[in-house]
Amino acid sequence: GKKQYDREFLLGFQFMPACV
Amino acid sequence: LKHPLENRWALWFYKNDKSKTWQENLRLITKFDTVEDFWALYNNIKVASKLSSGCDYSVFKDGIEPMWEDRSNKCGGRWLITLSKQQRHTELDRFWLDTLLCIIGEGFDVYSADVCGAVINVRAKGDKIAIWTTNAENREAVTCIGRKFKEGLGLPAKIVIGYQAHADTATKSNSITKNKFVV
Repeated sequence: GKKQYDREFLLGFQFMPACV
Repeated sequence: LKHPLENRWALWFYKNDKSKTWQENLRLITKFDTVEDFWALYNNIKVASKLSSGCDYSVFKDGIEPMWEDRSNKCGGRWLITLSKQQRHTELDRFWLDTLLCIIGEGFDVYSADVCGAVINVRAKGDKIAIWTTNAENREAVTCIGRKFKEGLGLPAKIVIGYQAHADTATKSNSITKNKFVV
């Protein structure tokens, strides 16, 4: 399906470490 | 695993150098198509409020150049937000980020396909943020995008924003372009 993301979802990734 | 975006997007940067042509001053910086790559880019470039006057960022769907002449833009127009000088320090960066999150997250329901990109102009006389759409005659798509844009920025209902066709902006005889739609 269409990849729709809301603001809160997207903001949740701002400071995620690139590698875990 | 990265989270794919619906579209691949390109970040363009414009720096006003009077010795060069408008097109020479416009540079494609990079493209991204995942949530993670968007943040890797956003977190590593200057926020808009720190750019010098005369600079623009544009984020457009891959394949669309951020200029009126592009075939995806030539029949289109823009929802325009004009900011006061004071708002550069209080709201510009949040408004621009929220604009980007709206477009890359496809926040305009079925009308996201009409969105071409977004532009921020940093100017001494007042900064501007706009969402460009592909067809100024698509009233339903244009007005839906305008309403969602306002909502995405958290603008109160009493603030009215206008949509201008690029064809009208390009042929205007003074600095005022008439609004084709308002929300």
